[in-house]
Amino acid sequence: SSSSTAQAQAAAIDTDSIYYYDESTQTKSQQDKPWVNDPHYFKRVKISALALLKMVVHARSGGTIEIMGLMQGKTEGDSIIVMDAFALPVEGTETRVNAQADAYEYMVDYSQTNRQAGRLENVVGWYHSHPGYGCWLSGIDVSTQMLNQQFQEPFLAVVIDPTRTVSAGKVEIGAFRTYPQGYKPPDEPVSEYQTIPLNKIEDFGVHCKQYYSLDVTYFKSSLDSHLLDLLWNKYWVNTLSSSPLLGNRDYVAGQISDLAEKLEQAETQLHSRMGSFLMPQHRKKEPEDSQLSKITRDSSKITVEQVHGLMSQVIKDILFNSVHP
Amino acid sequence: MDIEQKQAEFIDYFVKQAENQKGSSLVNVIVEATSHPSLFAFSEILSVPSIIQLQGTEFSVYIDVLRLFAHGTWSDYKSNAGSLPPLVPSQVRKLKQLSLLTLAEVDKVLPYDLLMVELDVSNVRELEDFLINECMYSGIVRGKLDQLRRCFEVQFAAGRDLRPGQLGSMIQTLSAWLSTSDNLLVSIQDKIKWADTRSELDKKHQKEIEDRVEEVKKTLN
Amino acid sequence: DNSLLRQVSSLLRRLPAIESGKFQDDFLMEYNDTLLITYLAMITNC
Repeated sequence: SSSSTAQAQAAAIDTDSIYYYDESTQTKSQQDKPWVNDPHYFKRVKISALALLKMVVHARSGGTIEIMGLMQGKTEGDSIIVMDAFALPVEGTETRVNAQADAYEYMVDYSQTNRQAGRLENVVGWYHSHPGYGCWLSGIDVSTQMLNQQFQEPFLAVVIDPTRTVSAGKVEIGAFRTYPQGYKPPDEPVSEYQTIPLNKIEDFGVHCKQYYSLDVTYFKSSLDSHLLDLLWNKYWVNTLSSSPLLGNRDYVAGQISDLAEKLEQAETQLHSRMGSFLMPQHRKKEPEDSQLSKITRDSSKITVEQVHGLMSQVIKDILFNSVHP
Repeated sequence: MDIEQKQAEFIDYFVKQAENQKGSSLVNVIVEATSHPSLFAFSEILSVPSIIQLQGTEFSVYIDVLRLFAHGTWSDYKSNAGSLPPLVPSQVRKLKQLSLLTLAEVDKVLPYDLLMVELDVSNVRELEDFLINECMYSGIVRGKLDQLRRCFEVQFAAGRDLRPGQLGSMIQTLSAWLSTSDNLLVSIQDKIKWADTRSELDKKHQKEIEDRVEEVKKTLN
Repeated sequence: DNSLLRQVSSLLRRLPAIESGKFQDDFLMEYNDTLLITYLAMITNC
């Protein structure tokens, strides 16, 4: 038992060592600026459990309104490590060009107070939410991030979708960095497919080549593990009692309505094409991912989420409602 | 669970008191226990040898009182009031609280009319005051008062002492619950196996189709 | 253990958790809606 305790302690020290902030290493990294010559330099993001929790709770608290905040942390080679996050007193980040401007004074005050309190990490990025429409950067987001990367490197953009988080049962999060103006990125491997609503698809498509996504991983300290266990002990009843079927009704209705519009659009396209009258050699090659196949994938995704919700309801009904004393 | 933790030390206290007393002094212990505002369980006290020895003595009526508080209701007391000693107001309040727990055992939705009859309460205001102040605040019951439908929806009620013969039905219910859960687990595992098998068959089928398409393309070329 | 028996008795009294006509109606409606979505998704797949 003593050797297992020692092993556990060693594992805890290994996990907790990431929390150590080395001022000299960070200063050297700031001086060397390895990201200047390689737009693709940062490839990974490590987010602490605490920062993730705070960001997701903040995003969820905004409801259908976009919220925004900053992240504090450090860099380690080609990874950006996010240790903590704090909310900014702004809302509706997609509705104006520079929503951050309202919070400059707050940001400066907060950073100064943090330093005084002994928190040495700098601001390494910003996060905002896209309630219900996926994790990607809009035109406004891309221009904001480009500006940040010009003057505040290293800087990261994180997008969280709180509505899809509830629907899917896992955190919908994306971390992005933009390319410099005029840079032509090499052909990227296809990123994970996500549903984009029809009213946002243009904004998504125009700017999707101007940024790349980073791999996101998470870490937690030994104290975090203990606290999360306690939190689970307190809230497991609420977690099991809730149902995405009931809580996310509006979102699902919106998704189905969006799907219907996309189907109409696809049908119009198919009818207007002269494909059936052309000879096979004149027929244009079908793109790999036709609109109809995307729609099919979207409908499958919606259905799978609904079926998951129904399964949990049925299981709870059998377990707790079918037994009579 | 909270109510059990709260009354555990009082049960221990009164059991020790009962063990150390004899004869007439036990009567005071019984009266004190049945008047205590935070004690709703009396099986442990009932099983103390010195209490059992009161049977057949001049104080045996107090064992009946203790049994009444362990298993009975206010209506039971009223119908046997002649053979039982008079109760002090705190005992009356306690017995009414315990009567509510008995009613909640049978039905989760308790109409105000039934409660007013069973608890000897003359109006709705008095009933609601009793339910809120004496029952909900003491933690023995949790629920919702529906004034429109004039009923009390019980979400949680503390358990009373078990009556003889109740254990059998409890074991039956637990067994039924266990077999339901086991069957559910088995069916979930079956469904997982079925889904895996279907997925394998679909992949195989898709591969066969693709191979055939390639074959036909080669033949055409 | 009388305390444990009382707790078990209290727990068993809570079953079934919900038993009402309205709940059954809502539950079955939810069930039907999900089955309908599944059916529509299958048609879209085809």
